[in-house]
Amino acid sequence: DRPPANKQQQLEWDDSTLSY
Amino acid sequence: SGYEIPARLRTLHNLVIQYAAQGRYEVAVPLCKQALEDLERTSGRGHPDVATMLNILALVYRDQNKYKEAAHLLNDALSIRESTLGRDHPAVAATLNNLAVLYGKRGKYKEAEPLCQRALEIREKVLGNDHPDVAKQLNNLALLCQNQGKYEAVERYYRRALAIYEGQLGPDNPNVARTKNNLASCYLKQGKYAEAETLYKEILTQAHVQEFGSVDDNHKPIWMHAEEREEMSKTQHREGGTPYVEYGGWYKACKVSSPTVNTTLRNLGALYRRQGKLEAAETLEECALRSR
Repeated sequence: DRPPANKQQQLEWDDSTLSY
Repeated sequence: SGYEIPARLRTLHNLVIQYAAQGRYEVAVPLCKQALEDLERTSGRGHPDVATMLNILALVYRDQNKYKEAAHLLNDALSIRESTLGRDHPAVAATLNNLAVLYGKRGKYKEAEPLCQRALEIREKVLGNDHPDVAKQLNNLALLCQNQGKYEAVERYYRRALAIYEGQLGPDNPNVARTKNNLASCYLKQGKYAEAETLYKEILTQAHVQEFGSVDDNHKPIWMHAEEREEMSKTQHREGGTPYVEYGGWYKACKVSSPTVNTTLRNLGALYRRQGKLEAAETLEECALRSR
């Protein structure tokens, strides 16, 4: 019973911090 | 907000990015620190430019996996932005989000969650409840909750994100499949295999519809082929093997279209395998291999 191939989910960085 | 990054900071930012990309942190960091010192002296510690510079340096630290140092800088940037731009400004939301990411990288999910929550509230207030950026924030929040095993919350957040993406960006938007995939992962963790299976099939059907326009007897999504092949292997004695089912070029289509579809093929394949549907599993796994 193989574990499902779940892609590693990553928290998403907000690049807009530099545009304010 | 009226605040614009001065040209010299933009230039400096680009320079720092280049050094960081080359791994030349020993150049990038002192450059940032010097600029920060100069800005603090000339503009004062609470100036928005200082916040921008703190952000730039935080990025360099983040790239070096120095999450603690990066978080320290972002906390300073946060206070400056809250006092200069107001507590409900998008820049404050962005900074809160990035702080949450840094905490998350260190496994501090419990500390990260309220920051992410506040970022969400700001975005809802500023952008409205159905804005795609709200969905993005929900996504991060869901992930933080997932790491704490708060599956009920995870489901709620992903469902909301999904509704926003579907409603605002349409069923073909890649974020829809991605979020469904994430939600399915959450179901799997709880042993809700049937719910996960439904979502995986939805993703594959949608990818099929996107490519062929419809589902009919001549144009079936790959999982229907897989299940038919499974049925055939059960009802017929296989002598010399079942002739290979042609997928109507479907796998070619999913090859370029998205890594999410590929992941979905493998995940649904694993679910089939779990149920002992080995032919069906192989069909999807083969398709995933071809499309990789």
